[in-house]
Amino acid sequence: MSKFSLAVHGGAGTILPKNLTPALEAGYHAGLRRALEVGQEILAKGGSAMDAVTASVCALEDEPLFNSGRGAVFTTEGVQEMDASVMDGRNRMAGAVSGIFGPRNPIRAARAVMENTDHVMLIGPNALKVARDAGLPFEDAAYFFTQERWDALQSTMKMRAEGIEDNDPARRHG
Amino acid sequence: TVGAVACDVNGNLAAATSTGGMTAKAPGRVGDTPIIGAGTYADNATCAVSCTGHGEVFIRYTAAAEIAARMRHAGQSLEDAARHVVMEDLGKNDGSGGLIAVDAKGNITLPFNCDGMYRGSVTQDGDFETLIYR
Repeated sequence: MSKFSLAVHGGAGTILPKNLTPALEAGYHAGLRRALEVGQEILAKGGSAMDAVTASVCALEDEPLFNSGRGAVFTTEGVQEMDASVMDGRNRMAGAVSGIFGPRNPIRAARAVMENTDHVMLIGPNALKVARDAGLPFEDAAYFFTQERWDALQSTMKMRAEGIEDNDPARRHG
Repeated sequence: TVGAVACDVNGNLAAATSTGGMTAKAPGRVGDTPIIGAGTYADNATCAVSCTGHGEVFIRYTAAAEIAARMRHAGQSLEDAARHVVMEDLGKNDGSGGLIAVDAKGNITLPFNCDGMYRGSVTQDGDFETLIYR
């Protein structure tokens, strides 16, 4: 028997350190903690690493503070495109989806690709079909929209229109 | 971008990563998150890895799989392999960001080469930790 362990990361899109208020910072800590707790609960009961990472990422996708699922950032065209992947260390099985919109938890769509198809990555309509066939919940645009992400898009587009160069690497992070 | 890596009581590893991409990205642009070996990787013989950062550079350096390769071929520890990839391969080539990784002994490492990374970990001993900056 091994000792279990779990780690998570939760990126917040374009947010610079100077804009991080104490309240916002507390929200990020709480969101990370929740993601750890759901995964830890699975591992403590002898559950699999795959189930733990899936549950933890679902918790992060459900939290609008983080840039994935609900709270995902917007493209230049004002839409959201989501990517996700999973890999199982037992057998190198893997699943991924890219450029999708609709499944509440893109990570579960990626896992459905791994478990229910012969493929590793699917995009577009066929990725969504795999998610639907797996019975995964879908949400509409209102569920995924957050004002903060929309404002960040407008701010970035305005900077670009004004020719302002921003070399802050944080803007290139997901 | 969000992600998780885990080692269970049977020594099995897994990794998961999910993202909305970059703010104001070009439609159709895909970063490292869904690319197996770049943003996500798991193999019980070495490690499980989930990355976050400047995706194009993580893809060019196959960041996640490179950590496993260093462990497998060079006999490096998880921490040494991850640190090299983040600080040298990525950090010296405009690849800002970081990653989380775990090995089959349950060791965890969370290196990053930028101002901060929103991250957390828990062990079987129940030691919860969440961090943003160094």
